[in-house]
Amino acid sequence: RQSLGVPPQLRNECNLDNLDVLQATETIKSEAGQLEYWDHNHPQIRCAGVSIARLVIEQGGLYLPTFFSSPKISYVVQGMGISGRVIPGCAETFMDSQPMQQQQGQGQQGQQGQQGQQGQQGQQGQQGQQGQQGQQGQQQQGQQGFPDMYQKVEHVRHGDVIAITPGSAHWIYNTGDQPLVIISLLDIANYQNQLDRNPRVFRLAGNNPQGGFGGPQQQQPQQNMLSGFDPQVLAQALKIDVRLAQELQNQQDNRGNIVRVRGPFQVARPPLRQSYESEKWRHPRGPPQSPQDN
Amino acid sequence: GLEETICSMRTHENIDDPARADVYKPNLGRVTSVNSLTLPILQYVRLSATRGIIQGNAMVLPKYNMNANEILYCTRGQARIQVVNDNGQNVLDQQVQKGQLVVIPQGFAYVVQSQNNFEWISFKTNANAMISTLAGRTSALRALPLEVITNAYQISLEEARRLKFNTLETTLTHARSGQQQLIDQIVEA
Repeated sequence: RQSLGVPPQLRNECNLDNLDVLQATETIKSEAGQLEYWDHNHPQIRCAGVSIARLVIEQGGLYLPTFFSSPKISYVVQGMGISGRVIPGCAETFMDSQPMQQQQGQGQQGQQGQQGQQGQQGQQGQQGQQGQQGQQGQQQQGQQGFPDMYQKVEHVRHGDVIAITPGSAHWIYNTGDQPLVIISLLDIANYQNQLDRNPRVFRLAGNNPQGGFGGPQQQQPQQNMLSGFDPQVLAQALKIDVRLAQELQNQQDNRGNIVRVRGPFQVARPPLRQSYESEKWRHPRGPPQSPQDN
Repeated sequence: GLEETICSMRTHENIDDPARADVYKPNLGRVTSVNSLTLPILQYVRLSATRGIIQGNAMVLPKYNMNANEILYCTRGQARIQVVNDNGQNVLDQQVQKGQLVVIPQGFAYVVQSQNNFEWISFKTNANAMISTLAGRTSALRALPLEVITNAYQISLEEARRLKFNTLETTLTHARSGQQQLIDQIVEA
């Protein structure tokens, strides 16, 4: 397995007589941010058996759900946001408080007015619905707009270290007022990566017309996982119509992997701890309250 | 201490016994796995296996192996198998018949559509192989907020709801006939 994917001229890549200061060598721009990569074939990086990337998500940008075949560890250099991970088999423990609006993008006022109204209506509708349990219950409830449910959503902010296991898709949304910058290391020599020593990125959504990173075989355009399936089969698996299945394949979408969210990002999240004690520590306001407040 | 456990350790487990199924759906089929939790010796060899027996109209929902490569070997019948790589390219879309095998690398998504009573054994290169499904009640899509889905695929909230909640199964589902799809499209319109 070790010899897989290692070009012959690099096989003795651990000659470390001289070390270099390395810059990012490749940048892939998206609608609301960019991904910068260090060449993972560089002898010193190859010797370490890793691949390194810097993710920059602009304000209001969403890094689409992505997973890797290797474990990943990241450090938040700047900014703050919320992040979600998919861990198969775990329950959807987070739930919206209000049924979501039928159509996005209405004005706040309209939304609230409607929300109030629809919420009740929805609920009444639902109660009425519950009276009619039966096979359709679930789907009709879907139609009625019951509150959304999903897996855990966490706050991330500068100073956080984040660990992601192989195969676990995660997404990040920038909630702050400055770019969210995250430096990540992919441990491609880790035994959990069962493929070769090329960093492979799997996308659940989004397309990357500029292609992935790292070497010639990665230069072809990157599409999301669903685009490779026959739309008919996809429609049968998801119980949706073929037209919607084709939409999922994002063929015409060239926004890249960090997209701009239009309108409010209505994902329920727990309140923040009181505004990050360490912030206060770094920027004390005014004289200390009492002697022990040094 | 190791010698003692090795000598007395159980070395085999029958996974053809229907009563042992991990996933079972009448008229569709069953799937049974054996891993280091059910056969401890697998911990030493870091391998596991999955046995599948599905009827003619069944589909194994699209999924990917999170931490293992898979070798899928057909023991009876035939099925259409599609495999998609990390670039989202379809790297295999063929019929697999008795006696043939397919290699499915870690992370590559694949779907199996039985064509007549498809039976297989899969060997996985991890003692605790994990999968993540792309459709169904325990799928990755189900774990995402609707907001992420609407923005990711540029679809409406209602479409995102259908995407997320329509398929109730977790592993096996009916592969619907074209007729049914047509009805659906009319209803949609």
